Amino acid sequence: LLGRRRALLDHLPYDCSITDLENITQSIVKSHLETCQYSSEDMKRFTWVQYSPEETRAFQNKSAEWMWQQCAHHITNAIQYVVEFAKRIAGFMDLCQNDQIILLKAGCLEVLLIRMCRALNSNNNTIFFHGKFASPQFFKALGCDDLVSAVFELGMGLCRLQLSDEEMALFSAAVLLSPDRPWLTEGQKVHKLQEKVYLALQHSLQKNGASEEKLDKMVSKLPIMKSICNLHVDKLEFFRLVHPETAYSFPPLYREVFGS
Amino acid sequence: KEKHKILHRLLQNSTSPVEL
Repeated sequence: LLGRRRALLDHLPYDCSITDLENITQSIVKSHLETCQYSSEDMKRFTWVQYSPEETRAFQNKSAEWMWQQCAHHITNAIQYVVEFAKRIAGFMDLCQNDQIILLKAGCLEVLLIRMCRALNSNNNTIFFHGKFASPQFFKALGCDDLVSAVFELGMGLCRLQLSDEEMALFSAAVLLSPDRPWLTEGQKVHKLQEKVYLALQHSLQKNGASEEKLDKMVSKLPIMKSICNLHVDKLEFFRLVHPETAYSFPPLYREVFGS
Repeated sequence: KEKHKILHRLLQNSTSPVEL
């Protein structure tokens, strides 16, 4: 597929010029920046605010239910920004609403995982959570060490790629517009949109002198992202069995997106 | 539609998440 995309960039489809790709890039970057919860400048300001060992211990000693509630709340908040991002991608709102919902349900956590690298401090393996930077051990009360470490590992891998806002924006849009999500009614339309976004990403990488392998490295993260999303759903299902009432009190949007 | 009423609402309304 990637080889085909490279060839496509040399022989663009008849309905897509370099100017089109640059317009797509510009509009998606704008949407991304308008819907990011924190600007890069905000994150730089927060970088040195770490949880103390005492604060970390206090969070570790919270109940699983309390910690799940906090995380569900933060994820729900972040999902609302992803919905806004999707709405501003040219062509997304032209899809039927059934497909818009399928794409968001299937792709919003993957987009959050990409966006997460802005909230990571790769120097000390911490993530911005609840106002300060937290280590993986901070989330012990969730009882999901494997999920947490997989998320951190992916985040560090994405940080190593040093994605620019432009690359992050286009990659997020491409992931959201995955035509292989089950039950899509207009898969071909989604496929065409994704193709253009990937071409725009390829063009942007070439223009900015990125290495040939950067796109391959970005795309190679997709299976890990998918497995993290599946693991999250497994953990949620197990949590729901053990604490049905707490799970029922999670934000309705969270339950809607991650319900079966 | 009932199953995804919040997503429907978010997709339909024009407010930004900051205002929600």
